[in-house]
Amino acid sequence: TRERFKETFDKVNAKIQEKFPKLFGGGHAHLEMTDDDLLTTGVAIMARPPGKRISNIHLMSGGEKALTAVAMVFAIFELNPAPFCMLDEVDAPLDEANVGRFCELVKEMSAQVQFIFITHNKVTMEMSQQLIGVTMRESGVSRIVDVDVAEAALMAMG
Amino acid sequence: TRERFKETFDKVNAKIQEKFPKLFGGGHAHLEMTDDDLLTTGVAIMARPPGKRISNIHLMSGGEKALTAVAMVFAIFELNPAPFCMLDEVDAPLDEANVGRFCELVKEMSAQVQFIFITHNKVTMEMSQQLIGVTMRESGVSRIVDVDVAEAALMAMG
Amino acid sequence: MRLNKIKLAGFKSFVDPTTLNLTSNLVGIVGPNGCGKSNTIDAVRWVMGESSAKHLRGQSMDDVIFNGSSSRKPVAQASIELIFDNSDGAIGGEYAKFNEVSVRRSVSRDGQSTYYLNGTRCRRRDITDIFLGTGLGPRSYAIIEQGMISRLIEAKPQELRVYLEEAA
Amino acid sequence: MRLNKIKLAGFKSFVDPTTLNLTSNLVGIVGPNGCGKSNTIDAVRWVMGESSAKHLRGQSMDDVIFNGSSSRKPVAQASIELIFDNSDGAIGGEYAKFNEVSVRRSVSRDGQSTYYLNGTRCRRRDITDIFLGTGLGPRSYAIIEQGMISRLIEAKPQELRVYLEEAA
Ligand SMILES: Nc1ncnc2c1ncn2[C@@H]1O[C@H](COP(=O)(O)OP(=O)(O)OP(=O)(O)O)[C@@H](O)[C@H]1O
Ligand SMILES: Nc1ncnc2c1ncn2[C@@H]1O[C@H](COP(=O)(O)OP(=O)(O)OP(=O)(O)O)[C@@H](O)[C@H]1O
Ligand SMILES: [Mg+2]
Ligand SMILES: [Mg+2]
Repeated sequence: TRERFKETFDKVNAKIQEKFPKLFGGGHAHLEMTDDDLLTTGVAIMARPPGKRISNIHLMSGGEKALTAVAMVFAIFELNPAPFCMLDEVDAPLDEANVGRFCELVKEMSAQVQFIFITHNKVTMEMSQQLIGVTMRESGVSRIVDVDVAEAALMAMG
Repeated sequence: TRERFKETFDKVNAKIQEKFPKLFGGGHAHLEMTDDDLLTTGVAIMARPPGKRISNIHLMSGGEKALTAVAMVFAIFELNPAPFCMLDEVDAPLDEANVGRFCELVKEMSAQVQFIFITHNKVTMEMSQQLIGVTMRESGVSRIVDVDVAEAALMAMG
Repeated sequence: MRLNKIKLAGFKSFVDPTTLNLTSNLVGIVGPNGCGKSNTIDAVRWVMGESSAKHLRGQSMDDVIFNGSSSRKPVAQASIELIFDNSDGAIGGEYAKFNEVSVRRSVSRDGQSTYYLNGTRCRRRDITDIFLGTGLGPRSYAIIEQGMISRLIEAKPQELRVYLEEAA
Repeated sequence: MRLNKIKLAGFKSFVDPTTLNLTSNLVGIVGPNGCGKSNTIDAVRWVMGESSAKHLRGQSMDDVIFNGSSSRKPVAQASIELIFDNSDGAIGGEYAKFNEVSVRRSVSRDGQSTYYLNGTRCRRRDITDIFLGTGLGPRSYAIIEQGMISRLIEAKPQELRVYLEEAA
């Protein structure tokens, strides 16, 4: 229905405006409707990293796109906030500064949400309070072991 | 033409069988035709990482897919080997052991090919003999500066 | 409401019974490429009622059962169990009085899935019902798999609209 | 044959004349997200004759010209020059005798591209001709951009066939 879509759009739009500057250390992002008709319009993500001009997400760099998409994911997540959130390697294309801000936001949200994140990134590993290592010592058979960050670095060596 | 496609297929197939075990530290990969008709057949990449069963690339893990695709890229590159090869962040989803083998293969190939690789990965940075740092101190304006690995780690901090 | 444990057995590469004890709100899962990390994501999605094999990176529903390795034979069934702390009563209805709620799904080679709530057999619908209002479910944004970020990035305006509508 | 220098001016975020001196066979390019690394890839592709704006992450061919920032006005033209060491004569034909071969392309706001070989104006066709037999060209596998790996991974059998045929 028109109202329902508008309500969802507005809520996610408000949330992405809150999340984006925390992830980018500044700047701004918002959602735009591509059409006047609420029943048929598409949705576009417009973003402006600090110091840059606003553009459609499609025109950003690889890492900027990924981080903007993370802001969108968290905004949609908060529509219907679940008790936990599982993230699979969302930090892969991010530079260290962006990974750092991503970790800060996850820590902040972890006051209410349980985060389970898969990562190869050492900075992200360091923010965890519990690290679960998965190994395949025996061909094709996964086992798990609790690890600390130093051990995780070794395990990443495969 | 049928002959031309068969010739290309066979050459790339031979090359991927050579590159894959170097990147994975073992195992095997090959190309398969999905059809008997050389004019219309599709091509599938079949791969078997060490200790695992052979499967279509689509059934592999995120990092295994990426590394198999790198084997394919290098195989196709060697059809018509150019004097240089530019790689943009192909190492992003790889664990440290795989990045290490990727670097070894690039080093080996660099005897004949000039590699220019964009990366956020410290292991990859360490294998370079020259590091060019790109910065955007002034909004929207890129500048470059020669860096050593320690400086690069700082620059990655944004 | 919090997720305390994930128990896997016979599920993809987790052939042996395995328990992930989640003792904190910031849990990292690490390990080499191909060791099974994303399989844990598939596991949680699956037990919450995912009914499309391709959202579990398979072709048919029994693709989640361990299908053998060079050292092990395939097995006949897969099971995933989630154990929730429900002392805040967020899982409502008849389970609101339980401090711990366990949700389990198992599947056998014929593709037949069986669901259990606190050990008692139930229908898939009962599982999705207890998650109503908790933000959880197979397509919830609580589970962001490898490749979801790229899909969002590449989404055309109409596709992005659909993502918003599905999430509402 | 080796690539000695890449000179950029007015090209995307490289508004000021910039020279990348490549002094080794293992050159890493590093820096924060969005600082311009992938733009150098676009630059090399472009000067070798890329004629499709979307392979340069733009919508029209003049999208490669620096279009301004909070501190700078847009400029009127973009130029990329590649300087090759040709002491092995790999670049053949009339340029075989030159130890150094320079390939340059510039474009102005009206979308008109101009090509130069060793400073002399030429046609785009002359550029692609000197690269024949060297493995280079805008669609060569010598340039693997961000996202190419994913495209290969996702390729259906028919698409993979096309990649093979194009590369031959
Ligand atoms: N039904 C099954 N039976 C046995 N093994 C399976 C089954 N399904 C998947 N696997 C195995 O699980 C492994 C993939 O695991 P997964 O995708 O979780 O890796 P990962 O740890 O996420 O790796 P990456 O870091 O590369 O993303 C593959 O080796 C695959 O062969
Ligand atoms: N015509 C143009 N004029 C000015 N700036 C441009 C132009 N085209 C692109 N840019 C800018 O170049 C930047 C993108 O650079 P690029 O894609 O090279 O980043 P990157 O260093 O590869 O980052 P990542 O690590 O995230 O992949 C963007 O900020 C974009 O605004
Ligand atoms: Mg994975
Ligand atoms: Mg880039």
